[in-house]
Amino acid sequence: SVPGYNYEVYHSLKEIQNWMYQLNKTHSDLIHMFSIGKSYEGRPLFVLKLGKRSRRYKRAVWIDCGIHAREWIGPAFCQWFVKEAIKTYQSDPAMRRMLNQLYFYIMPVFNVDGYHFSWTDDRFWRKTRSKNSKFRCHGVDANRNWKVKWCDEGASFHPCDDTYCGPFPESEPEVKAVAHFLRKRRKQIKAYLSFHAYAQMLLYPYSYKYATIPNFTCVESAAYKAVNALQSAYGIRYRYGPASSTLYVSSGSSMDWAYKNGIPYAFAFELRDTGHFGFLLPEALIKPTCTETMLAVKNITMHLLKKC
Amino acid sequence: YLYNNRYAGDKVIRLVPGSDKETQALKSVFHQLKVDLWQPSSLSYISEGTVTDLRVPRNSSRVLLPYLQQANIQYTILISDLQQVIEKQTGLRSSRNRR
Repeated sequence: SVPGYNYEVYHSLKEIQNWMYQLNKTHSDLIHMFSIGKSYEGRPLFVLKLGKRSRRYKRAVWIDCGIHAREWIGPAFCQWFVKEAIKTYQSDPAMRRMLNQLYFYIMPVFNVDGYHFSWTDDRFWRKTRSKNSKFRCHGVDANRNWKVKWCDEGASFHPCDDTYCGPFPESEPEVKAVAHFLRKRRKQIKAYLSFHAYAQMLLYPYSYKYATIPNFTCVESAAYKAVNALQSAYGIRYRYGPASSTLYVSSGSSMDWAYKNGIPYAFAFELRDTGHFGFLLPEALIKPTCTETMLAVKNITMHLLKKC
Repeated sequence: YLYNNRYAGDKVIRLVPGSDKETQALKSVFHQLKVDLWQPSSLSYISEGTVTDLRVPRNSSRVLLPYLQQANIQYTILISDLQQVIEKQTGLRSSRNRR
C-alpha cells in the first residue's frame, strides 16, 4: 500500500501522518483522508474513510486506536487493518464485500498529543496533554471524558490521577471532535471499535454498570465468534464479555457513549499481551497480534452485514 | 539512550493482594511512592485477587521490595530493567538513531 513502509515496527506520529498522506494520494479509489478537528496542542485529528466510493447509501464502521498514548499496539493495528484492506480488496471476496458494502472510518491515532509525548518524553504517558488551571498535572483520561455517566464510579475528579475525567464532559478537543462526528453520523454507523492494550479481552457495554444491554444476544454472539476467529490464528485466547464484569466498572467511556448514542455494536479490544511485556510488546509480535485481530474484526463486520 | 535513559533500573512488578488488609496496605504504600499503575488503571480498582502490574522507579524499588518481603506479600518481577526492554522494543529504531 505504501512502498517501503514497515508495518511490523512502531511509528512516530509524524511517520503515521505521512503514511496517511501517501495513501490518500495513491489509493484515492479506496481511501479519503480528512481532519475532524484539532487536538489540544493544535495537531490535526486525521480520519481515513476506507471503502469503495459509491453514490449509493452505505452503512459504516468506526475504528479508533490510540485513545491511551502508551498503548502503541493500537495504532499499529489501525495501520495494519488499512494495509490489509487495500492489499486484499481484489483477492479476498470477504474484504471486497466489506469495502463495497460499507465505509470504515479509521482514526489511527486518537490522542495525538499524548502519543507524540510518549515518543519524546514519557513512554508510559496515558492521558491527553491538556493543562489544568489549578494543578500542575497535565491531561485527562480520554476514555473517562465522554458524556455517559460522566465521572461516576471508576473515574477520578483529581487532575493528577490517570483516570481523571476532566473538568466537564467532552472537555478534551479530541473527544469533542469524535463525539461530534459520530453524533452527526449516528444513523450510518453500525459498529464502533476501539483498540486498547493490554489484557487480551474483547469487551462490550456496559462499562459503567452491571446490566445487560437490550441486544445482548446479537452482541454476545458477535463477540463469541470474533474471539474464536482470533484464536484460530495462533491459539491466543481472549476473554470476552461486558466490560463492567470482565474488566472493571468505569464511567465516561467511548464505548458506552457510542452504544448510548445509537450504535448497536460497540466493542473495545484490549490487545496483547497479558502482562509479560505489557505496553512494551516487542515489534516481533506486531504481526501475529494484528493478524489474529484482523480475523476478529472481519468476523464482526461480516456479522453486521447479516441480519441478527 | 532512548528517553535519556530515564527508565534505567526501573522495574515492573506483578502482585495479587491476598486479603483486604494487604489491599489497604498496598494502596497506602503505592500512593506514597507514586508508582505508575499499568493495570488496573487506578488504585480504586485494586482489591483482593486483583492482578496488579506496576512500574516502580529505581529509587522506589529500594523501599517497596523490602517492604513487600517484610509484609510477606508475594510479587513477581515482570521486567527487571525497563530501559533495556524499551531499547529492545524499538530495537530497529534505536540502532537507526544511534547510526
